Amino acid sequence: FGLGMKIDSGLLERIEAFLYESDLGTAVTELILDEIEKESRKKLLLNEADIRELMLRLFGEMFKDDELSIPLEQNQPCVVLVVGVNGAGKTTTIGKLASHYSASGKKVLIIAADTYRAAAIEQLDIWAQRAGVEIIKNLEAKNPSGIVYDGIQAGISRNADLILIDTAGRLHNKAHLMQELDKIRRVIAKVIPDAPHETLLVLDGSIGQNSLVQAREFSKVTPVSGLIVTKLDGTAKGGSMIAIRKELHIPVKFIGLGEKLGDLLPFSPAMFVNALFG
Amino acid sequence: QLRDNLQTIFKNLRGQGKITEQNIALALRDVRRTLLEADVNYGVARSFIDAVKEKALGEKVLLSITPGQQVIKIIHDEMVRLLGDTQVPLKLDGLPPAMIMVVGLQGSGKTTFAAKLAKQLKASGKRPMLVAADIYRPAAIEQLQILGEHSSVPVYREQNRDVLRICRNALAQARNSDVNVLIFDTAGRLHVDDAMMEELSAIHRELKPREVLFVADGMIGQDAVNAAKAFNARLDVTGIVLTKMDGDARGGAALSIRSVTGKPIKYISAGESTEDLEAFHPERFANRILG
Ligand SMILES: Nc1nc2c(ncn2[C@@H]2O[C@H](COP(=O)(O)OP(=O)(O)OP(=O)(O)O)[C@@H](O)[C@H]2O)c(=O)[nH]1
Ligand SMILES: Nc1nc2c(ncn2[C@@H]2O[C@H](COP(=O)(O)OP(=O)(O)OP(=O)(O)O)[C@@H](O)[C@H]2O)c(=O)[nH]1
Ligand SMILES: [Mg+2]
Ligand SMILES: [Mg+2]
Repeated sequence: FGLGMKIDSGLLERIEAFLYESDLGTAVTELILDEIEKESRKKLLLNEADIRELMLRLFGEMFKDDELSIPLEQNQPCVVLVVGVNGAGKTTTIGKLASHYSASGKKVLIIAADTYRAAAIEQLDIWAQRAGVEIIKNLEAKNPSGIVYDGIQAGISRNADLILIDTAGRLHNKAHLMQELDKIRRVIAKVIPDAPHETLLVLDGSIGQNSLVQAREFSKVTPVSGLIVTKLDGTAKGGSMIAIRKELHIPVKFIGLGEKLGDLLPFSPAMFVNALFG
Repeated sequence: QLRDNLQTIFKNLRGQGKITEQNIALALRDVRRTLLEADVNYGVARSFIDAVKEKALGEKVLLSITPGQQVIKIIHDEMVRLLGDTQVPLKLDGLPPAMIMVVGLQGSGKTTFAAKLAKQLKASGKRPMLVAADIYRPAAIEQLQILGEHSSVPVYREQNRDVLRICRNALAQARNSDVNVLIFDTAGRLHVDDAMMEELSAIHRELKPREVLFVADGMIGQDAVNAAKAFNARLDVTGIVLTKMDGDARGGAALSIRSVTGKPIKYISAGESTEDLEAFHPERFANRILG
C-alpha cells in the first residue's frame, strides 16, 4: 500500500478491496478496517508493515488456543470422519493425511465410504497405495453405513492408530444427503461410543461466502472439529476460514497446497497473513 | 431482503422530484453489500454500482410505481443485461468432428459436465465421443469411462504420457468413424501453473476446437476473475459453464466471470446426475444474485 501513507479514504478503500478480494467477507473486513482506523488515530502514518502486524496480532489472538493435532494418544483407534461438498479435495487430502501420519510411525487405515461417485473407490485406493496404508473397500457396496461399520471393526482388530473415513461429496442443502451423513456418524458411535474423535470439514480455498454456510450447516449434522482448506497453492487466499473461525470457533488444522502426497501443511495464522500479502 | 431495504429507503420519495445523489447513495451501499455477499468480485461490483447510479440519476420518479421499485427495476435490468443472453448455442458447424475442450480449475465439475453434455448431444441426434485427456488424477480415466457408459457415449482413452498425442489420436479415430462431436475432458489445473496451461495452449493451437468451455464451480469467490481472465487470455474461451448451482451459493461469480471475459454463459449444471444440465437464464440468475 505504499510507505508511511496517511490513512485517508483512498487508502482505506484500497485496503477494503484487498480484504474483500481475499474472501474475508463483510464481518471480518469491517472488523479489520475498524482496527486500522483505531490504530491510525494512535499513529498518523501507517504502512504495509503496520497493517500486516495488526492482522497478525488480530488473527493470532483469534487462533491462539487452537488445537491443531488429532487425538491419537488413546488405546483405541482415533476415528476421523472427512466431510465436505463435492470436489473440495476430501479424497486427495485423505491420501495426504494417511501419508503424514504413517510417516510419523502411526498405523493408518482408510475406509472407502464414498459408495456413490464413479471411480471414487479406485481413486482412493490409488492414494492408499501411494501412502502405503491399508484400505477397507467394497466395490459392491451401495450405501456407506455398512462399509463404515465393517471398516471400524477391522481397524480395532488390526490395532490401527488412526482410521480415516472418506465420504461422498454432498451439498449441505440436500436434506437426504445430510441425513445419510447423520446416519454414518451414528453408525460410527455404535462401534466406538465417543467416535468420531475428529470430524474434518474439507473446504475448497477458492470458494467464497458459501464456505461459511457450509461450515454452519455441516456443524448441525456432525460436530465439525476442524477445517482443512485446500487449493491454496493457487491465487485464492481462503479468507472465509477466518470468518468461520470467528463465528463458529472451528480451528483450521491443515491447508492443502497441491495435488501430491506431501502437499499438506499444519496451519498457522502467520502462514495465512504471509500468503495474503504474498 | 434487498428489495425490502430499497423499498424502505425510497419510501419517502413517492411522487416527488428526482432520484438524487443523496437518496441513491444509501440504496447503492445496500446493493454493493448484497453483491459482495453474493460473491461478486469487488471490482466488478464497483463498476456495476457506477453503471446503476448513472442510469438512476436524473430519472424522473414516475407516479405509477414507487421510486424503490424503479431503482430495483434499474438494478435488475442492468444485471440481466450484463449477464448476457440466454440459449447461446454451441458452435458445432464446420468440418466434422466439431471439437469441444472442457477446461477449468481442479474439482470444478468438468468430467461430470463433459459426460452430461455428451448425453444431451446424443439425445439431439449428434454422435459424440468423449476423450479422456486427464492422465494425472488417479482413476480419472475410469471415472470418465463409467460416466460414458451411463450416457451410452464412447470414450477414447490411451495409455500415453503425452496428452497432445492422445488428443491428436482421438481426432484421427473420430475422423475414421461417424463421430461428429469430440469432447475433450482435460485435467483440472491452476491458471498459475505455466506448464499445465501450456499443455492446454498446445492442444488448442494444433486442434483448433470450435468450443472451449471454461467450467467454474458456482460457489467460487473472489478468485473467479483471476482464473477466468487467465484461461481466457490463453485459450480465448468460447463459453462459460457454472456448476453445482443446485447448492445455495448465490452465484455472483457468474457476473464476475462474464464481466471480465465478455464470454457467454452457455450452461448451468444443477445436480450430479446426467439430466441436470440446463440452459442459462439471465433473469433467474439475476434474482438469485440479488437475493
Ligand atoms: N491444486 C490443488 N488441487 C487439489 C488440492 N486438493 C485437491 N486437489 C484437486 O482437486 C480435485 C478434487 O479432489 P478430490 O480429492 O477428488 O475431491 P473430493 O472432495 O474427494 O471430491 P468428491 O469426492 O467428488 O466430492 C482433484 O483434481 C485434486 O487433485 C490442493 O490442495 N491443491
Ligand atoms: N451437486 C452437484 N455436484 C456436482 C455438479 N457437477 C459436478 N458435481 C460433483 O462435483 C464433484 C467433482 O466433479 P468432477 O466432474 O470430478 O470435477 P472435475 O472438474 O472433473 O475435477 P478434476 O478433474 O479433479 O479437476 C463430483 O462429486 C461431482 O459429482 C453439480 O452440478 N451439482
Ligand atoms: Mg472424493
Ligand atoms: Mg475431471
